[in-house]
Amino acid sequence: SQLSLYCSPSLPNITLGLPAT
Amino acid sequence: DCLSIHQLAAQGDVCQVAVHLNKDCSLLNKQDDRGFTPLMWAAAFGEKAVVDYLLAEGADPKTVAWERESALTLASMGGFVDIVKSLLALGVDINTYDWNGGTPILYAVRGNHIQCVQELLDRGADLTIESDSGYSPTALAVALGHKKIQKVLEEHVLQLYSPD
Repeated sequence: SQLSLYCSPSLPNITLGLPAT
Repeated sequence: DCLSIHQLAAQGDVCQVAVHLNKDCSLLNKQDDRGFTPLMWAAAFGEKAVVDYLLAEGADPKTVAWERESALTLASMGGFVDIVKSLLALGVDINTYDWNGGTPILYAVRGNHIQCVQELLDRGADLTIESDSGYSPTALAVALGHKKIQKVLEEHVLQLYSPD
């Protein structure tokens, strides 16, 4: 995730792009 | 002067953070519009000096933001192992989970931060907790191809079952 001073830090979707188990 | 206490914390400017807190001590645990405190911003940006300062001033390390993001998960995602250690020393929940079932160790695995993974394992992180999409830390390491982390996790499990 790109950190920016202009918006709250965010946590990414843990498994973005991975197939569902 | 235009930056919020959160942005100042993220910039690592301990002096400016101190000046602002001296003027208004309620800023210490002030949550922004997504529920993030200055401590969380500093943890996310890896600003250890600010993290230490805020904790010394009594900032609450256990506050979670609106989607349950925490300083520990933010530090784990960034691989900031010194900050992870400081937070764990204060008794924060090592298995805290957020909006997508993400735990600190899942984020450390996702970010490929081997030292963070090791620290969390040493402190007893639960390896059985899965994300909402069903990935355990080991499954995530395998899926992402993080082989060194996979090895660390597997060795940890082997040690758990070692007769010694």
